Amino acid sequence: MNIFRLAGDMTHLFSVLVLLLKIHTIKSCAGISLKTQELYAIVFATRYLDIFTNYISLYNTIMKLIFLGSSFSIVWYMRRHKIVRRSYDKDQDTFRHYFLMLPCLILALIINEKFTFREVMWTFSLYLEAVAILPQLVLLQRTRNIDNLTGQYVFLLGAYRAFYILNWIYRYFTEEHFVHWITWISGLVQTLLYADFFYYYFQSWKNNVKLELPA
Amino acid sequence: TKDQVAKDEL
Repeated sequence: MNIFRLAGDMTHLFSVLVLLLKIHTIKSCAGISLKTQELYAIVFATRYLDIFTNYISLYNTIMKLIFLGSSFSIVWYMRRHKIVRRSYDKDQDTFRHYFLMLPCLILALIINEKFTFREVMWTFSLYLEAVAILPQLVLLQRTRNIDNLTGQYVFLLGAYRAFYILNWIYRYFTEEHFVHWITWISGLVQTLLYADFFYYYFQSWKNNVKLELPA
Repeated sequence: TKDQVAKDEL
């Protein structure tokens, strides 16, 4: 494991913790897209199918359990918790997220490294993760008042993707046989989706004003 | 193997 991978995993972990902190302590999920959270739950469920059959390291297993547990509990909070769900911006969060899943599944059936159930599911999770942030970005754009925690959540997610790209560059030069087009291209697409957000995030930080995305 | 390398990430 290199420093970029670790930094990527940690920013990913912090993003989830920030979100859970917001939901659990403030009892609010205002500004958070349930559509994006449901997509992440599906992403982790389909990617970690091998969690108990393919052991890599204790670190990997624990992190997988954290991401699975946190993503499903966030969805539970937003759908079922009697206080939290009242703060959900249902009318603003209208992205038709199920329509993202079908193209990702078809693409995974066509473009994969091996045509097996596990491999297709794993590829599907990569494609879906690449676009899963879209409902959240649309919601951010509609929300006039982006609170700090929501802004930090999306920033940390974007940072996680950026670190993963550095990790792949590092691994490409330090390891043999490390060419994974599917992972790289879907990862790059995913990171580029954050470019616009990053621009406005740094602008607001530099000028010390509240984050607001242009409509 | 190649597969192992891809799957060791999260």
